[in-house]
Amino acid sequence: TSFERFLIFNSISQQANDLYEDTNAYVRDPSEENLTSYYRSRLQLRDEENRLEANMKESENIELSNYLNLIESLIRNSEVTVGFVLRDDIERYTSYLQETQNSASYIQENTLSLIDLELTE
Amino acid sequence: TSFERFLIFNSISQQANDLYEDTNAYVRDPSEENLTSYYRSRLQLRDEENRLEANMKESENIELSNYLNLIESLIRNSEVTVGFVLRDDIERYTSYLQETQNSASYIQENTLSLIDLELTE
Amino acid sequence: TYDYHFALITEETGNAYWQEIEQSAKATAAEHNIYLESTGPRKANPDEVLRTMDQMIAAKVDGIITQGLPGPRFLDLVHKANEHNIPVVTVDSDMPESERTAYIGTDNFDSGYLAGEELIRETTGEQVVGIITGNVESLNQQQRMEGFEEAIKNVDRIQVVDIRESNITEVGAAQVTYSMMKQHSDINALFGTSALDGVGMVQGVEEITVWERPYMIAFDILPETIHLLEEGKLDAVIAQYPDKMGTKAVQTMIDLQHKDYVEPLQHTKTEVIREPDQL
Amino acid sequence: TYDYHFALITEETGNAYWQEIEQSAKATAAEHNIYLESTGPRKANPDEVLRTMDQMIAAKVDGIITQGLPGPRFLDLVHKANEHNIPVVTVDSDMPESERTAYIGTDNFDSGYLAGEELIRETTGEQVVGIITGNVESLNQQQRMEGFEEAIKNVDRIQVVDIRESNITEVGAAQVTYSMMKQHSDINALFGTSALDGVGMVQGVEEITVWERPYMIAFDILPETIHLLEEGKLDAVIAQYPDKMGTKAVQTMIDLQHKDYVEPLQHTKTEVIREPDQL
Ligand SMILES: O[C@@H]1[C@@H](O)[C@H](O)OC[C@H]1O
Ligand SMILES: O[C@@H]1[C@@H](O)[C@H](O)OC[C@H]1O
Repeated sequence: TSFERFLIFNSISQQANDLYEDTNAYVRDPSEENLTSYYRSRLQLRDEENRLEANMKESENIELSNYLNLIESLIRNSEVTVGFVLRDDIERYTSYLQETQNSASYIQENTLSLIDLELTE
Repeated sequence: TSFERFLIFNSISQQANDLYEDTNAYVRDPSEENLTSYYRSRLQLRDEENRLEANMKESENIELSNYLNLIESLIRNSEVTVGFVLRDDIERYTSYLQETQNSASYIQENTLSLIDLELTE
Repeated sequence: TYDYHFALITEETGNAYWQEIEQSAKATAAEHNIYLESTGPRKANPDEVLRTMDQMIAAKVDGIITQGLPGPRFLDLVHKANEHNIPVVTVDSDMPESERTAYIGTDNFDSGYLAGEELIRETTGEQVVGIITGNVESLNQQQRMEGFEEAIKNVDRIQVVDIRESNITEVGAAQVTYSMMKQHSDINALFGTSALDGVGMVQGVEEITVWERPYMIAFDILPETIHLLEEGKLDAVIAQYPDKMGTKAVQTMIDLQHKDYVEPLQHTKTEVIREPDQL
Repeated sequence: TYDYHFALITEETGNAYWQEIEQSAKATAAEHNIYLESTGPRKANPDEVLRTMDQMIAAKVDGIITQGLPGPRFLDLVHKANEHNIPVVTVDSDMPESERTAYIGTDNFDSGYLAGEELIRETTGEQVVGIITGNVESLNQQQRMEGFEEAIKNVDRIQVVDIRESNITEVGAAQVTYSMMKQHSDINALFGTSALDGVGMVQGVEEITVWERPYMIAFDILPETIHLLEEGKLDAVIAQYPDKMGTKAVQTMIDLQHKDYVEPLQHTKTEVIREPDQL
């Protein structure tokens, strides 16, 4: 139902924010504990992404494939950031952290337009 | 139900945009026809506002009273704009048109946080 | 399903000029089974356009059509798009220093030059000129003014006394015309460099009681502007063809999906319209 | 229901310094049956703060607590708030040219002066100083640097060679420290002027192999910073008391609901901390 999809969108938008926060926490303090919570939140976002894909199977929807690509790009940026922290490359992890934050906020912005779409269809 | 309130929020956010567009149309071309569609869209927003107030009666909610004040301020700014167009005061109707646009976008922004609130309660 | 997914990012969604670009782009896309996603800020806002560009790259579109913008962020984003194999085509306003693959639109220096020539030909005696421009940061507006200044450079009887911004809105153009004429009572010629400036100029002039209406030349053949030309409230209009820009931009982007090279500079027509029946 | 509804707009929600202001403001509000709505941009963004101010005015709150910001828009919005009978109290950074009713926070010129005096007292010989500041546009950061420059004005052995922006983030401070030290190999003293600069400076210095660690003085007694002082990685810290700012701001706003006049300048304490046990 559209309410169920709405709940998934909303949870993805919150998860996207969590992933950014956990990436940021790891950059500021690259401890084992922060790395674990980063991996956990990445996994949760992947789960939500799969749930959305399963739920939308029937309708070929460009907006949705945009949204899934945005989620992919957030996960990828966060992984690259963590990689550069491990390699101690300060110039690179700073700029990728910024990219990670941008992608998280793109997901939040797109959530409202996807919700709007759900309603007006 | 929360889905019903959600529908009202969404419709208010769209109505807010319409009111701004109709105010802008009247400023650009102050015809009888544009004035009528301005009044009609103002009335529609008032109706939605009343619907929301009735629906939320039981819960004293600060976020909601913020939202109702934002709607009031949009309606007031649009009325002042139209008033200055009638008096041919170009300096004033330009600045109030900008205020009207700002208030419409504040409503749109607040819609998402109200929806978020509905879900996480 | 669709063959390709292109993104068109307009300067301002409510502007009739950009709606022409959008409609012709959408129509061309529909003929070729292409999904054209058209978005833009409600009011002109370069930061928002840049952000949307970044979103479209993240959303993995097949091509981005947008105005060329000043500043380092635009250069970075075009570079990033190319890295992700997403060609960028600029439309209406170019940024040749970027890695954009092609520009489709008016030769903006040339169109400003035409306006200057028109003013020289159509007037005699001292001309005190006020210019209303969309935004001083916009590259195409700067080039139009440069072309205009170049044309009147050696004609001493013509002087530009003031330049004001309309923020590409009618209301803005009306307001600045009004306050500019109040400040400079000797202005007897006005030049509007963006689509809604002509209509706004006429409104602004009408708010002030002047003995003699100034000579007025403006941009773009939007219906309201042509109507003012018919009524004799404007003296000349510099025509652009935004619908051609939309069509050609999409066609060029289709070519880029299977060709590496396209014509990088595709100027669309510019001409001076003095009588509506010239169109 | 609540007696009053106040809005606190912070510079950046994720910043530990502002979380201290927020927590103490919320605690004070709770004691007096006041709804304190606290919001702010995720990353420092003055435009967003100004927009939120305008929203709060439209939402008819009873008072706004926020940083003083440079530029005409802040002056307009404070004026507009006063027109709607909504008092504005600035906190952490003042803008006395505006119609704000009171300022609660550090005397920022004074605190910068203290840092300069500390550097003079604690060092001998040539000092080549690099400054890391939050944002060059922030009024409080400017005053701290002015105070610092004033203190070292007549001491020829101390020279500032470079100023860089951390964007009030640790990662930013680390990066600019790193690149500044690479560019100026003679830097032997560092001064950080905002809350996360100290921690970032230490990280930046650790990334570079240097013979001798530079003298380092920073701002704010956040736990991480105090820890670095304990370890001897920082030499001194200029303490501010953001929790006092939060409490006093809410108390002042409560007074303003039934009094017309409050003390317009309420400086909170500033002091130099050399040993953690001074706290
Ligand atoms: O760039 C556009 C310009 O070409 C047109 O003339 O006016 C509107 C602008 O947005
Ligand atoms: O303005 C704040 C400043 O006082 C503090 O020192 O660092 C963080 C800033 O946001």
